[in-house]
Amino acid sequence: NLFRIAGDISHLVSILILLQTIEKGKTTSGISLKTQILYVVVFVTRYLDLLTTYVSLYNSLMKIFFIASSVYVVWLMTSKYNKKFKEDQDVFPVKYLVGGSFVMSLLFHYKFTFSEILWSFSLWLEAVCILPQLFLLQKTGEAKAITTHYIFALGLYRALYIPNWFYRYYSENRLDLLSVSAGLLQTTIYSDFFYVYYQKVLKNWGFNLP
Amino acid sequence: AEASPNHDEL
Repeated sequence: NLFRIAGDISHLVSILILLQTIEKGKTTSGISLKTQILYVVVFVTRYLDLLTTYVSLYNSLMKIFFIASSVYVVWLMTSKYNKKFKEDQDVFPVKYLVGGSFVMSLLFHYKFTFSEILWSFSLWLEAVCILPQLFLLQKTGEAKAITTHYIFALGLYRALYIPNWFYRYYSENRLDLLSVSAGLLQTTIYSDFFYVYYQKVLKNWGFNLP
Repeated sequence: AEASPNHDEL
């Protein structure tokens, strides 16, 4: 359905924006390494089923892309552009995010199996793993416009999944309460950022016409 | 509705 496709595209676009930002500026300043490492964990734990179940070519290719690109970004940040990388401001206590997500996955899952627990863990972790990035943004005070576009596209992706879940509930009679709950939490975390982004975009491109 | 994980999603 349309929401699902739009969500996936916006997810794809967010990563392309991120890669382009890093390659063009030859720097990773303003980007949280912690958030990027958490994304590697999110994608690897969620897409373990790549090895066991086949959904579609589209599905497999996207999963491989998300795993590969997240690992690539971490490699860029830690190896290639390491010299220019300042980590002193990227100090969000990540252990609470990982620990909290793990507890949530033990409390909420569809089956008590290794892969289902990891899958649930990845949903909760994804919902909160932008926090170090938002924290860094707040600490540095200013951000390159491109970094905010990245966060916007990333937030939009899960927000678009919400109408997709409604659609699936009515058309396929399927309800994935775990995805919906984690997705709502994720969108809530982004909502403050969305508001600021919306205000700035309106200010810069809408009302300030000469 | 059938309560099950949407494993076909990303």
